[in-house]
Amino acid sequence: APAEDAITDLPGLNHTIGFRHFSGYLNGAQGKQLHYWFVESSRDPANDPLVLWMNGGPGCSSMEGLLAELGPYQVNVDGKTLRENPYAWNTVANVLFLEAPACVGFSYDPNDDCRTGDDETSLSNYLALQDFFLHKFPEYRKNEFYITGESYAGIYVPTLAVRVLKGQKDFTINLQGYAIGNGLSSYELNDDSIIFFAYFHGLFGDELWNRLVSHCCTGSRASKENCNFYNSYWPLCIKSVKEASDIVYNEGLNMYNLYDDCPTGTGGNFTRYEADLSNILRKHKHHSDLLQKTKERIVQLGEANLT
Amino acid sequence: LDPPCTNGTNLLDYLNMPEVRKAIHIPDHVQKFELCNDEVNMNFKREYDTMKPQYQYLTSKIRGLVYNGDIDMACNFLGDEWFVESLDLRVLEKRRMWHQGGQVGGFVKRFQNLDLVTVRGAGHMVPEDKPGPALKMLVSFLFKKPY
Repeated sequence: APAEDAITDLPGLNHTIGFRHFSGYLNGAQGKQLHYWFVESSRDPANDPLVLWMNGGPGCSSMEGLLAELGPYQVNVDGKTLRENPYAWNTVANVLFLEAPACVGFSYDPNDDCRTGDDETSLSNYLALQDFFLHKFPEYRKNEFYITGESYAGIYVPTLAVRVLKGQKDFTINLQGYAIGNGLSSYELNDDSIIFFAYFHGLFGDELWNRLVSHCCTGSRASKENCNFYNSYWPLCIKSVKEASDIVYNEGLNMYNLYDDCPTGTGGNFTRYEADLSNILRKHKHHSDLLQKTKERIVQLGEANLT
Repeated sequence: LDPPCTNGTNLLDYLNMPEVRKAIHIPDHVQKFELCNDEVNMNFKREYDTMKPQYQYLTSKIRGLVYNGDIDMACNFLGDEWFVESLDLRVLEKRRMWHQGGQVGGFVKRFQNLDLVTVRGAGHMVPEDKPGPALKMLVSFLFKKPY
């Protein structure tokens, strides 16, 4: 383990911990420096599995995972002190938190170039893993390794896992599996299913539901096979989906936890897990524009009898 | 781009303390910490509509776990359930309840090399919303124990 990356005195940590922890940088593609924070297992670090964790976005920091979700210490509301998390994942595994891509959190690009995409991100993450296992922590190369994450990591995790498996001839990592929580796996299925989810949870009633089924589904029965809420070009379907989407995403419900409060805080108009949402909105913006242009054209043509 | 209905002020305050930056070896030239970077997000090239080919490859090689807090609406459980079902994997264990702490933790259905799990009453951030059930689920997956 790199002594220079060892955390020896973490501010706000007022309880004793039974594990080592490290923070530093891993080399990604084209000189990108990806910040990592590694917490060893408090049980048996030499033999416990190693779990990589990534939060989503794209563009959001995995420090959220470390300090608010599954890490061994969590930040108190005072923003200065830390409390113990008895359910930390490092009670059973070594956990590596990686901030990616460059420019996220404390990760950086030496040329301040923050533009990237899915493939370059997975390549950088792969190179960072090589740096971790070859140079920083070679003693962990034999441990069982798992790639995990949440939300837009539904893209990060599989693309990275494929790279690791396909690169095994040149660089062997003991990859055993992957885990993805509330991940984005398909834009189409995510967008189609949320309409069913919302109706089944009572977020809107039969009047809107019947219109959705009538305008977006073939046949009289709503099912995932029969309905297309995702990319219909029927104006009445688009209009109904927009109404439903507004209820789900824009009218004050906590989209991350339907039954939780919606505290005001640092939250903005967009979301760190916006992958699905931005696409819904982008698609609807396109559809709305189309609808608006169609309406204007009809008015221009004076086709009052058009139905 | 910080998410609505959440408050990350404590994380921002903590990670931007100079003594914390020093303790975790962040060089002075590195930017101030933000939970989400809007420049990255806005310019990010989204190159995949679906992860189906990746899952088809991965499930032929290694084990996987897809889990969902069942009251999240950003990436809802039903969409991931449909996605996993669409892979047409061999079913090893029919959908059933799993338990933690004397309560129903959620539901699990196991396929060849892929476990599909819901965490009852959790939102998007499962380990934060339901830490006990989340840890049990992780242990079951990592160490091949029953859910």
